[in-house]
Amino acid sequence: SLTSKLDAIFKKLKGRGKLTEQNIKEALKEVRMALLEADVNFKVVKDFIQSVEQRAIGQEVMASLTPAQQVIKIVRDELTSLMGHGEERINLSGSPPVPIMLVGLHGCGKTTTAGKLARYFQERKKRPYLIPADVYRPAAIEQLQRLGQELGVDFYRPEPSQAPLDICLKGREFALRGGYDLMVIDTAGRLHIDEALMLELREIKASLKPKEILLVADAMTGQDAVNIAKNFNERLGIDGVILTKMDGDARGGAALSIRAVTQKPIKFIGVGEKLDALEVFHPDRMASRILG
Amino acid sequence: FLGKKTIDEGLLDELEGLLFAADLGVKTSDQLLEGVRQGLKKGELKEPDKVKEFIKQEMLRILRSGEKPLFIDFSQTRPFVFMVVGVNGTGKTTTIAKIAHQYSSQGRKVLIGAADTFRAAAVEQLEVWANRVGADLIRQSRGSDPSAVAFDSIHAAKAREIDLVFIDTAGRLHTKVNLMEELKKVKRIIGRECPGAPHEILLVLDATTGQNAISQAKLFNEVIGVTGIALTKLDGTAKGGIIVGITEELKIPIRYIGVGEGIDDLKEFNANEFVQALF
Ligand SMILES: Nc1nc2c(ncn2[C@@H]2O[C@H](COP(=O)(O)OP(=O)(O)OP(=O)(O)O)[C@@H](O)[C@H]2O)c(=O)[nH]1
Ligand SMILES: Nc1nc2c(ncn2[C@@H]2O[C@H](COP(=O)(O)OP(=O)(O)OP(=O)(O)O)[C@@H](O)[C@H]2O)c(=O)[nH]1
Ligand SMILES: [Mg+2]
Ligand SMILES: [Mg+2]
Repeated sequence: SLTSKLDAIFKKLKGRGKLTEQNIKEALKEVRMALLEADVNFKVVKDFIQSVEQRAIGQEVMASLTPAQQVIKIVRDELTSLMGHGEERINLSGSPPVPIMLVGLHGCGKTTTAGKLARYFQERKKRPYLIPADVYRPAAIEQLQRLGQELGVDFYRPEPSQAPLDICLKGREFALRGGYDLMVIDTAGRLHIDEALMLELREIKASLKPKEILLVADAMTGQDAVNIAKNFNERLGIDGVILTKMDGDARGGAALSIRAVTQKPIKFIGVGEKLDALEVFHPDRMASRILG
Repeated sequence: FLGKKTIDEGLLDELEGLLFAADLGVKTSDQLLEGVRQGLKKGELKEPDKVKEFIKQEMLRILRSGEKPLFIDFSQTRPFVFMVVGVNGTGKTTTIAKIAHQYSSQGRKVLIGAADTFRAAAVEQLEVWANRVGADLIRQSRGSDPSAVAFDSIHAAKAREIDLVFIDTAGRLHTKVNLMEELKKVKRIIGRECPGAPHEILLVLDATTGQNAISQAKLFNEVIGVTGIALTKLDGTAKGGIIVGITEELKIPIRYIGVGEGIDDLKEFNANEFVQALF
């Protein structure tokens, strides 16, 4: 673990007398390694280490009897504060049905997460409505409808060859008439570099003015997490993030990358394939997981 | 290259950045850069261009060993059985459709077994693809035993004189022991009903995945043995560099790369093109 690695380094260094700035920098190389092994973006790691170095080269570490623990504490605190505050709520202000839109790359878990969110609100005595706006993937609409059926949550039934924007507009009419509290819009997976599909999202945003545009991202995403998050945030604008597949053994460094480049909160994590597998995000737990 | 006239720490830093950005991962990047440092010490790499060339050649050396396309001799092996596996959402179902389409267009009779009996509309998704590529589909009700679907698929394939069978399995995290056990059973049933099968166990990896792809490949290989890899979503901005370390360590052939959502968006892996794209 990182703690044992740092302990070993400092044990070796303390034998040579007083700790120097160079000693601290050596120790931080281990931290850098841990973050890179966790898939945190290379540039984000560089910035992070620089900011931590400032604090770590202070007197408190140099004169400490337990420098390894001091460094770990500084790193962990810094990482946790970068992760955000946790317990971020979904914005349900405004007149119902409040629109929540899920976006992201292919296969990251949007449709499943739409089902999970519907269940989350149902548990809190709200009436959610599901809008399946993915017209491209075979049986995507059916997939969301099945999840709705499983939960007893109502959903819009698109016409054959109805376009995504129209599905959202007509879906909203139904949701309005039906007196639902919120609507969760599932969109098709798309590349952040696909101009036409990013435009499609902007059009839906302009028409429906979602209170929450949530980027759904896979916890095992590598260095590309910065490109994905930056582009979705710049070209569309996101209000928050849901990190999926956290039930695996990916360290999840993508979380730090996404936070660093968007400053948007991670609101939930997906922790399984079933519809009850949605948890609130805990910044301190994520920090520990990333550090390893 | 990188605007440098001399080789210095700055150049090595920039190189390192390039390797990391391409998702080569810590272990493989360190390995390649160590090779560079050795070359510099021995005075073998004198200009920045030579350094870049060295790294490229090293990667090519590793990846060429993985450049092994699948050649099926149907006169020897019929039906030829694919078992397609991988973690959730990597593109297994879509990749099956693409490969099936290739063989179906060559006049081969294809059958697909919908052994993802868990996920909502998994079978329906495959049904659409099977219709599009002209493949038979074997399915059972949702929640049924995937091994039962595999069993039915093998028997139907023999009865209908099918050339090629694809068993589509549910996405599963490699860390879920019970799900990996399920996969073992599917493989065992396939082998029992068709000795020698599955002839290709294809692991589908997503190019946007980071170093977790290494654990995925290792674990799937450990549990059921992987004979081929398909690397999908290379049409994005992710470079899929993690495949370098995987190839070096596990020596599994890289059969295909996925470059889009369409039925034709499948290519054979080419080491040269892959390395060019990284730089
Ligand atoms: N283990 C695990 N699997 C998940 C989680 N969230 C989603 N999945 C699985 O990931 C796969 C992809 O989920 P989908 O909901 O279809 O993903 P998507 O983003 O809608 O995919 P596209 O619409 O094709 O872009 C499915 O097998 C899901 O069951 C999670 O938190 N943990
Ligand atoms: N851009 C791009 N998208 C792809 C590629 N391959 C698959 N996809 C998309 O990735 C998403 C998931 O594909 P699936 O075939 O459902 O993946 P899967 O592994 O079968 O998913 P599960 O069965 O849920 O584990 C879909 O939106 C596909 O269209 C590819 O090469 N490029
Ligand atoms: Mg979907
Ligand atoms: Mg599938």
